[in-house]
Amino acid sequence: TNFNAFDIISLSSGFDLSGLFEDN
Amino acid sequence: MGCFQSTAKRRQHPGYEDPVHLASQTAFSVSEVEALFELFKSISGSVIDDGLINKEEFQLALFKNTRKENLFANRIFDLFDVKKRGVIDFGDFVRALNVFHPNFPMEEKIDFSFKLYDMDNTGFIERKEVKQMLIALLSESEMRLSDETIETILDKTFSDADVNQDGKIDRAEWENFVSRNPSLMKIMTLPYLKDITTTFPSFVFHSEVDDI
Repeated sequence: TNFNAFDIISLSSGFDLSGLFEDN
Repeated sequence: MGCFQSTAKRRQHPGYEDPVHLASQTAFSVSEVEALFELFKSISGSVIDDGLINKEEFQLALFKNTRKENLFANRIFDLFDVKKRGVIDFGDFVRALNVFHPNFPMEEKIDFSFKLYDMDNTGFIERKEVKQMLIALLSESEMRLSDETIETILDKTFSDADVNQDGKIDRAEWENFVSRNPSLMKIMTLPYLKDITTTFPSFVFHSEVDDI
């Protein structure tokens, strides 16, 4: 595999903060 | 314009800080800090209207439901919660978002990302932590990898990142590793923070800010 673990981890939706700015 | 709230009432919010002061500490303008306060009010009042964001409200804002447990969102929340009270006040909220601003110094972004992955706060990113995060991500995305493949990915990662081969990644090794893998820092910059008042007009509309 050519991926490192952090490449994979950084795909998490938990890091996408754009939801904070959308209507609640 | 919009729904008016007096400055005196705003000051009743725990952690409310003068926007001019917050703007002077961050890459945000005064009007952007004012707009962020409108956003903060909306999120902090979504479950318990106490002027503070708890973990449930943070998850609700991110995912639009409170049942989606996410290790990484929890970790981001923990780092936003600077005072370690289990809640985020307005000052913490603005200063933490500032870390993700395109103009925030890369050196400090690297520092934040290191803390993000150092889940046990030992000063090192340990193999067991990386394995835990990897398994959490695979579970989140419903991907299945054999244990052997996971160990191979960890072996490769640590042979690249852990220069002194002591089984854990220290701060200097992390900086060196991300400088060779700059894509890893993409999550630390939210380009739209440079222009929040036009990118996300829905919450700005209710602000009383005049200069936007």
